[in-house]
Amino acid sequence: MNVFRLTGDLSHLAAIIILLLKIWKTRSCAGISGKSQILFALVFTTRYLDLLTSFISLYNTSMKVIYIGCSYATVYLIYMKFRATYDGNHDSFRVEFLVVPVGGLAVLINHDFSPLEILWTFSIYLESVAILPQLFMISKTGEAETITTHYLFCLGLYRALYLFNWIWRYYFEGFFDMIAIVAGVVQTVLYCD
Amino acid sequence: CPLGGSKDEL
Repeated sequence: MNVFRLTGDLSHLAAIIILLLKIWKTRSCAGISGKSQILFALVFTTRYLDLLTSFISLYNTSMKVIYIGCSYATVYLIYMKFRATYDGNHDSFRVEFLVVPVGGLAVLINHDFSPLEILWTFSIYLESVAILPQLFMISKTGEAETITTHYLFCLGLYRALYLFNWIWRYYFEGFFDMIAIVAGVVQTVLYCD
Repeated sequence: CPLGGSKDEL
């Protein structure tokens, strides 16, 4: 664990909590792309299946449970509890144009052709484009509430910090994961705008 | 950590 990864995880956690609280307190999900939130829930589900198979640390396990819990809670709030405030007309990004190519790429380019590894690779590729429906929705509505921009900033910051974490780990541990790094660069670039 | 991927990361 290094400072970049810890601050990255905390920034990610902050983004997830900011969004959840915003929807809960305002009792509205106006301006929020439900499709992006579904994609994030899918990212966490496919990435954290190893919760069932391996224990790395209390921090690792608890953060994974919190991420999965909050992402499904957010999806629930958007599509169930505050469904009336969901702006489906502007949330019109065709997510199948993301999921299908990402799924294909995960089968073609991965570290190991095993189910868990392919699902992990799928989640890495999907996470790098999961925000597109949200960015698309903001471009259509032409506006983003202040809290949504804070959410996007924290979310963008998290993967940018992970890039520094990977530089750190390569330099000090000789460790690097090209798939995570390339997807992380793509993800960070998408947030820059 | 397991083969390849950075599985100790979130």
